[in-house]
Amino acid sequence: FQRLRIIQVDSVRRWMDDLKLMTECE
Amino acid sequence: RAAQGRAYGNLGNTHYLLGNFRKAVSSHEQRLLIAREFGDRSAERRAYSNLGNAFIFLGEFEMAAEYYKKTLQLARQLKDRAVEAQSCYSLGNTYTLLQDYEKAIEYHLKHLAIAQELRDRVGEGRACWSLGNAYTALGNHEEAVHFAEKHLDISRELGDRN
Repeated sequence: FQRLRIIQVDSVRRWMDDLKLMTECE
Repeated sequence: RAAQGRAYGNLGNTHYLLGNFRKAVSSHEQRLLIAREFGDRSAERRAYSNLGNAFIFLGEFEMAAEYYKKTLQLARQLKDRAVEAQSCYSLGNTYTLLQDYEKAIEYHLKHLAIAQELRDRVGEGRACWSLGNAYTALGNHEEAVHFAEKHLDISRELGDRN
């Protein structure tokens, strides 16, 4: 169960890594 | 006043990239006010996206979800399918952070449908990855395997070894 929880967070973590540099420019 | 709006938008983005998320929110709120004054719906849509992103890093996921929903609504009005897909993906991830997996699935499925329509294989792969994880969290292992297999197929096709 713990391992599944870690995998589950991984796709969100990847999204957040991309999001850090994502800005909608003027 | 229009230039002031653009300056607020640029300031908000710079604060965001520096990790100053409170200041980013303040600037984007100002940008939003000016966009509304001018009836500039594209600028309004951008401000909603930027506000949603900043609230994610502030850990205020409900606020992020509200702004992403506004982004989605405007993307539909503006008939921008790529932005619509991106908003659905953001909402799916935000509801995963909120541990509301049913809603996460709802939005990831919407993202998947648009990614397929736009023939965006990277987006489709990410949607399948996210769906596999959300179904796993709900204990729906059949659906989880289905999407994990689709994710594997697409990753192979794209040469994504990771």
